[in-house]
Amino acid sequence: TREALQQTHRVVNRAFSERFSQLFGGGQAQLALTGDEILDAGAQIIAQPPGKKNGTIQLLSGGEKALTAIALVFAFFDLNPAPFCILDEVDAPLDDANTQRYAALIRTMAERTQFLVITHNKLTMAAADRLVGVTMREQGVSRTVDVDVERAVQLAQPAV
Amino acid sequence: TREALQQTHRVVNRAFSERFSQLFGGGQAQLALTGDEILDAGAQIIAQPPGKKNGTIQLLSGGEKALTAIALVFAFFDLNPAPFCILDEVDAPLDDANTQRYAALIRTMAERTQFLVITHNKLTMAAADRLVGVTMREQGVSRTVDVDVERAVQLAQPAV
Amino acid sequence: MRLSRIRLAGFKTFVEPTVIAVDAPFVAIVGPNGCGKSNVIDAVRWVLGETRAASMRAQTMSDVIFNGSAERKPAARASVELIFDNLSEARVGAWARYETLSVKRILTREGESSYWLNGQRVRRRDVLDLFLGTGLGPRAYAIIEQGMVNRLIEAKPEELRHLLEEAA
Amino acid sequence: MRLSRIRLAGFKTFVEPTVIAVDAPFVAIVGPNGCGKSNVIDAVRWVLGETRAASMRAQTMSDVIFNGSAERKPAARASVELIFDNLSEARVGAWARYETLSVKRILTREGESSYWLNGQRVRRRDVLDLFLGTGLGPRAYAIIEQGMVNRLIEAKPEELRHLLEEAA
Ligand SMILES: Nc1ncnc2c1ncn2[C@@H]1O[C@H](COP(=O)(O)OP(=O)(O)OP(=O)(O)O)[C@@H](O)[C@H]1O
Ligand SMILES: Nc1ncnc2c1ncn2[C@@H]1O[C@H](COP(=O)(O)OP(=O)(O)OP(=O)(O)O)[C@@H](O)[C@H]1O
Ligand SMILES: [Mg+2]
Ligand SMILES: [Mg+2]
Repeated sequence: TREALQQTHRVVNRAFSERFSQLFGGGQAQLALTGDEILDAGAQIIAQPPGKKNGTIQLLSGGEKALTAIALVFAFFDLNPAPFCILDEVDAPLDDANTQRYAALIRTMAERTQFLVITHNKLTMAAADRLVGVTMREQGVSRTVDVDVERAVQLAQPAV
Repeated sequence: TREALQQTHRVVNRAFSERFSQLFGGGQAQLALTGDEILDAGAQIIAQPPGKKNGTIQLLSGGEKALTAIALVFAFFDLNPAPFCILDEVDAPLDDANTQRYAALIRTMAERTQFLVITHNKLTMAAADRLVGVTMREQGVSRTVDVDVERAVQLAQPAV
Repeated sequence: MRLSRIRLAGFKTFVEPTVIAVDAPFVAIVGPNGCGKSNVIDAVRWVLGETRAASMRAQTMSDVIFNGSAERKPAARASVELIFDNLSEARVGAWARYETLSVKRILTREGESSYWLNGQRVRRRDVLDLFLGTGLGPRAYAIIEQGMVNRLIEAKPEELRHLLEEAA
Repeated sequence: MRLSRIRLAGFKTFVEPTVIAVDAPFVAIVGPNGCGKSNVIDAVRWVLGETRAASMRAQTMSDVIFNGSAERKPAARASVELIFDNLSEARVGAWARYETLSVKRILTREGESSYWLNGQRVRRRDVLDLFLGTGLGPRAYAIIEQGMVNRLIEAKPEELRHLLEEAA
């Protein structure tokens, strides 16, 4: 129905804008409806990272696109929250500053929602309460091991 | 022509298999032609990382898929080499061991081909001869600065 | 309602019975490429009632059963169990009566499929009803798989509006 | 033939005349998200004769000219120059006569486009001919942009065969 869709759009738009600012440390974004008739309008992501011009998501850099999409994922999650949220390597294209803000936001959201996050990123690992290591010492067979956060970050410092 | 295509396929297939083994530290791969008539056959990537079963690329993990595609890129490059090769963040989904092999292969290939590599990965940075830092201290305006490799890796250790 | 343990046996690369303790607010799952991290995510989707093989990077549902390795024969069946601890939360709604909630799914090589709630056999429908409205249903944003973010970036305006409609 | 410097002015975020020294076998370009790294790659494609705006993440060719910021007006023109040092290499083929090779491209806001080889104006055709057979032509694998690896992974069998045909 038109009202339900408009209400959903309002809620998602506000949450998207808020999560975007938290992840980028500023800036603004919206999920804009193209056209007047909501029932067949398109929805377009308009984003403005701090200090940059407003524009569609296509104009952003690789990492900016990813962080903007993460903000939208969190907005949809806010609309229909679950007891837990699982994220598989969404931080791959992020630089260190954006990764820190991403991890810090998860820590904040983790007060009400449990987060299981797959990552190769040491900064994300360092923000977690607990690390589960998955190993494959025997060919083709997975096993898990508990990993100490400080020890893992230490071990994980690139041996350069 | 059929001969040209078959010859190209032979050369690319051999190079792909070789680069795959170098990047994975073992295993094997091929670019298989589906069907008998080469002029309308499809080409499918069949890959077998060390200790795993043979199968199409779709069955691999995220990082394994990326590393396999990098091997194919290098195979096409080998077929038609240029004085330089530019790679934009291809190492994003790789774990530390695969990143080390990727960076080591580039070092080897760099004896004959100049490599310009965009990366957020400290292990890749540590393997480079020179780092060019791009900054945006003024909103929307890029500038560059020479960065010392050891210093950058040091600075880049996550402040955890 | 907090997920405290994930138990897997015969599911993809987790051929050995494995218990993953995830009883913390923010858990990071780490390990080398191809070691099985995304397989854990597939397992969570599967036990919550997923029926589309493609959503778990499989071609048919039996592809989730461990299909053998150099040293081992294929497994006869796959089973995944999620154990929720509900003691500390306000106990409301459909979940109210449970202190601990175990949801389990089994699939045998012969194709026999079963769902279990706290040790009692139920229908898939009952598992879906239990999670209805908790954000863990099929159209929810609780599980973001590898590559999903890229698809959102590439989504056309009609596809994004479709996501809004599904969520409405 | 080694690329020793890239000079940009008015190209995307490189509004200020900038010289990037890349005179080493293995150069890593680093910096925060959105600072301009991929824009350098677009510049290299552009000066080698790229005509499709989409290959440089633009909608029209004039999109590559710096379009202004909070503090600055849009630039009147974009220029990119590649400087190759050919002293240490065996000097063979089309490149043989050059010790140093400078390839430059300029585009003004009014739409005037020009190509320059060692300071002399040439046609785009001459730049393409110079790089023909050096692996820097349009169908080559010398420049792998962000996301290209993902497209290869997703490529259908017909698309992969098409790549073989292009390379043949
Ligand atoms: N039914 C099955 N039986 C045995 N092995 C399987 C089965 N299904 C998938 N696999 C294996 O699981 C592996 C993929 O694991 P997974 O995708 O979880 O890796 P990952 O840890 O997420 O890696 P990455 O960091 O690269 O994303 C592949 O090697 C694949 O062959
Ligand atoms: N003509 C132009 N004028 C001014 N700015 C532009 C122009 N074209 C693109 N930009 C800006 O360039 C930025 C993108 O830069 P780029 O893609 O090079 O980032 P990056 O360093 O590769 O980042 P990432 O690590 O996230 O991939 C965007 O903020 C975009 O607004
Ligand atoms: Mg994975
Ligand atoms: Mg980029």
